[in-house]
Amino acid sequence: MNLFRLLGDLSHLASILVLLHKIQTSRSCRGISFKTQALYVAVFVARYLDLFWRYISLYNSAMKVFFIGSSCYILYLMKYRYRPTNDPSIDTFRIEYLLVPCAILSLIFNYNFMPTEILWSFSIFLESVAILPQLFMLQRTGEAEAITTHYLAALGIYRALYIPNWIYRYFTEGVIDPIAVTAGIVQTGLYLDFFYVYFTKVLQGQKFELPA
Amino acid sequence: SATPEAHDEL
Repeated sequence: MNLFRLLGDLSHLASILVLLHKIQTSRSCRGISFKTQALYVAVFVARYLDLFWRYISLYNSAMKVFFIGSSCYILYLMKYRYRPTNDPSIDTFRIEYLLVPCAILSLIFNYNFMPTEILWSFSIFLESVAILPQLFMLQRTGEAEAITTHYLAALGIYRALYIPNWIYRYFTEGVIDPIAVTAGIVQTGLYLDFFYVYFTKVLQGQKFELPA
Repeated sequence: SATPEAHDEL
């Protein structure tokens, strides 16, 4: 565990707490893509169910339980408790365009051709693009509440911090994980446009608005 | 262990 990874994980944790806070205090899930949240449940279940057969540390297991639990809870909030505030008509990204290529890629690129490893690869590939329905929705509406942008920023910073973590691990442990690194770079890249608007507008106190 | 297959990252 190095500082980049710890801060990355804490940023991931913070992003979910920010999202829960936004939903609970505004009693609304307006502006949040149900499809992206559903994809995260798929990502976490596919990757973290290994907590039943792979023990790494208490920290690792506790985080896995938290991510599976909180993502399912968010789906529940969106689907049931705050259902009237969820507008599927603007959440129109076709997720089969993500699921099918990720499934094919995971059959080709994995560390061992066995179900658990294929699921692991699938979750890595799917996580890298799971934010697309959310970004697509943002693009369509052209604006977002500040709190929603804080959620997205924390989520983007999480993966961005994993990159120096991998560089650090390469030099200190000699280990390199090509699947995670490639997908991680793609994932971070998807946030670049968002980061630009976030850092130049939202953090300067302006509203998050995309140019028409 | 520090191999990619160890999957020790979140």
